[in-house]
Amino acid sequence: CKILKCNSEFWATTSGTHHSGPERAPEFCTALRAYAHCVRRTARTCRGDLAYHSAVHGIEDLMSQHNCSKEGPTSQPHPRTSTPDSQERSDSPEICHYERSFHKHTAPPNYTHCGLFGD
Amino acid sequence: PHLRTFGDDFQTCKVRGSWPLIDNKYLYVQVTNSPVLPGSLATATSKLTIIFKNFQECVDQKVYQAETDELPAAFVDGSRNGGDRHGANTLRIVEKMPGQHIEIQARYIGTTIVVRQVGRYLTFAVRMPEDVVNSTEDTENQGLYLCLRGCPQSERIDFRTFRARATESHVATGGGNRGSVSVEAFTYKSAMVKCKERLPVEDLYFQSCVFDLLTTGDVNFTLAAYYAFEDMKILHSNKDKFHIFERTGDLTPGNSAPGR
Repeated sequence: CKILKCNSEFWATTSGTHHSGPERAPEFCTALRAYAHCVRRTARTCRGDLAYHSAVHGIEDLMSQHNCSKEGPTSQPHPRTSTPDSQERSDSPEICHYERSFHKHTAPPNYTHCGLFGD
Repeated sequence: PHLRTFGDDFQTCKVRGSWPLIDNKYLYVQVTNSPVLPGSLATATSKLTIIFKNFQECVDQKVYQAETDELPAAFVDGSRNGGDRHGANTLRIVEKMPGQHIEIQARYIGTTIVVRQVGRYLTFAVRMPEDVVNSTEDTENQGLYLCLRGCPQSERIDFRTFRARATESHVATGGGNRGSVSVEAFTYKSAMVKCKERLPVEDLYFQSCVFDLLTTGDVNFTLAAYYAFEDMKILHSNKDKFHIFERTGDLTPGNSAPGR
């Protein structure tokens, strides 16, 4: 259960932006939504964990205190990365790109398929 | 379930319980198959465990687990990528259709996996480079690795004997209502008509569909065969082998290696 990772990420991103009053700092709401998204992902492995359930309730309280909407961005807009697939950091080591590292030595790899279905 | 191996052999196997579908240096996949009807020899996949072994500075070890009605879009530790290493994003889970269709991309080993739930059971498809396929730990020991070596002879079900019996008896075994699954009794002919709706070419995917309707009466298996064929078309690199047919006159029971 990785709930503590969510907690630390949230506190790390909001340490400078937390507003006590009801006025909502948009980045605080964004951080809250990201926190909620992170906590949701741990649901399966954290079910029954007190830290998980208090995080869920804490998020709801903070959301209503700051009038944050549940829908909205969960991360600050980043300058668009030039790589075609933003999911994949372009600086991943070469060894982690099979096709690239394979190409260097020989012809493209020969792919095969296996499938299992039905009864 | 029906198995198409990396070598394009096509087999229908009992393999009840847990069996290693893939077992090499980088990846371990285990399927758990349950009888489709109490006492039936025919089984289908109700649980799937995939272990991505940790790899250099790319990925930590990651475990993915799916079972009927539980097709998560995350690894068991809640993450959706390879962890904290530098190349972690070369392993990721993509949710195509919540609860029905996920894809796992393992770029560091050039591998793509598709897992679906169709009706009450799971389907699995993988595309993998040959040298990754053959990177088994123990080359001399012919361990079980169904995707590479197929099912043990004793676990195979032969279409032909089954079909002969089905055409003689004219009525299939399926029928009645089982829980949330609507089933009907098919004859060999009506099963062929139903399968033809989705699989117009009478290849081994079509034959599997007919077999499944006759043994279960559950029309969801028509979709399972259809999606298996669709996933194969996306993942297989040789379009001349999309359709494979039963080899006529082959002596080995239950083995339908690609015909001419």
